[in-house]
Amino acid sequence: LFMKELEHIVKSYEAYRQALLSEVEARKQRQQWYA
Amino acid sequence: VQMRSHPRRQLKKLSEDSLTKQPEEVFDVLEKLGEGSYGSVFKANYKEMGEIVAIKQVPVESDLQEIIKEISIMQQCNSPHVVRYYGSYFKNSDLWIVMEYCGAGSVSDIIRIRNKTLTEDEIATILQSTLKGLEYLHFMRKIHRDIKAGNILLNSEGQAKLADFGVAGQLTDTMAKRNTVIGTPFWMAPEVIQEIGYNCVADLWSLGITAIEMAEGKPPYADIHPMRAIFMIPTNPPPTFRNPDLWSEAFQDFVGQCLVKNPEKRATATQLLQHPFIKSAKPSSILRALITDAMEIKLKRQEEAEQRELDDDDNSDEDEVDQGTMVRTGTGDSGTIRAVGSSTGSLSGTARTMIEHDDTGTMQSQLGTMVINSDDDEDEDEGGTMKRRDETMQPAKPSFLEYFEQKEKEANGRNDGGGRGDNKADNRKLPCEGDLEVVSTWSVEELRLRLASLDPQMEQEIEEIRQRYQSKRQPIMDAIEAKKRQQQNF
Repeated sequence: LFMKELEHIVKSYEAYRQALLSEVEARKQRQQWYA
Repeated sequence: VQMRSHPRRQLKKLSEDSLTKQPEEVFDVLEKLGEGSYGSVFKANYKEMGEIVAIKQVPVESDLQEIIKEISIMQQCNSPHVVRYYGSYFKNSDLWIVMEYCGAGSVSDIIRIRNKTLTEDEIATILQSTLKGLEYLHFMRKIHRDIKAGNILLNSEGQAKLADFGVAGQLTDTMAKRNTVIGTPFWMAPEVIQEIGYNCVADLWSLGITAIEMAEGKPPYADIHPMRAIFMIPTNPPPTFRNPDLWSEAFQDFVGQCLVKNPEKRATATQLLQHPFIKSAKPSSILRALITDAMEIKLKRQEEAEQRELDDDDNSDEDEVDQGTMVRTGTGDSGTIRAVGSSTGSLSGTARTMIEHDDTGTMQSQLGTMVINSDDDEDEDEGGTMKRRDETMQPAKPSFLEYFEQKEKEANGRNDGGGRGDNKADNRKLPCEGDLEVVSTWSVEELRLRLASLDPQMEQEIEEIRQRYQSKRQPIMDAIEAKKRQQQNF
């Protein structure tokens, strides 16, 4: 059960990290486009 | 062979001190007595008291649930007619179960070793002790479910004791009749075979079959295939002696009282103890001659086997030479039957006796204990723990999700649509899965802060659940540690 919860947390953070990175990348591209 | 002429000191349980030591410090293992249904049985000296005990060594990988059931039933019993349980040890990959030693072995061992069936007097004496054991067991609302000569042990004083509770069952008030097909086919009561539910008197049918077994050397139908016997037992009239003229009316009547097909009309152990055949039974001392005889033959064969081993490397099994002609004692002239020795030659004689009839017999019946329906379902139903386990198997929602949901609600309530005033990284929890669009509403600076705080935040969450599980685990670990301090013995 502990391992299940652990896996769930790690996966959630990973998904969140990817979302943040994608958003940072999108903003960067948007800035370049505006520039 | 030396016989004890005085009653033994009654060992009830191993001392606390003994249970904290390693088993080899407590016992001198003397010799292997045989193979039981789950492992090997050894004779050992309990050094502290100078008492001989039997130790069943069961590999841990075997069906521990059955073993635990057996231990539990023995542990609850306190009767001179039931084999006593003294304690258990875990040693490497084996469970050592220390039990009362019955020096003469099982009744079927004695018949096999001597190649002689028993006299009526001997049978009556054994049946009397066995009935006392069954009366006690049934009073405790337990069914043995595998009564046969192989599971009746004799100590060196000739007292018979019930053994091998591997398939025994406990009746509960809500489950007065069990419906698990269990036992050894030839000894099984019709109602057990028919799976119509049975209770304690099923053991009395098996006792009637055991009486015939002791008298004739084998149970009825032993010469036909067990699966065929299973169909015949419920359909045919109750079995009787092959040659009734050889047996007294009292004995025949006793067997007749046991072998009543309708369990409601079958006598109970208490009633059968009042039967004239049992009431007139002689004291257990009359069995001493037969026990001495069996032990001497066994000793002689052991010496011969050792001698043969010295002579050549051929590993002769005692059982392989044990194929002489079996003759009925007493009236004698009843034809000969040929007995093929047990495949185990065990102390407890735990079933699996192979009996072959006459020289032309083609049938070798495996008289092993069979379990058709498992008790597992019953146990689970009784335990009522499944639902609870299902609940706990659901992974709990991580605290961060709840926290974040709450935060998001607050943020939406403020309707600021972008970066919030409170940008402290340690307060940032994760958005819900599937709700990651929220990231698009944050400023670049906030995105970078959140990314930077991600790893410590995750580590913190992991530490929180680690601690939560540790607090759940600790009482269990403490209990295990307490057991370990007793060297896992009980």
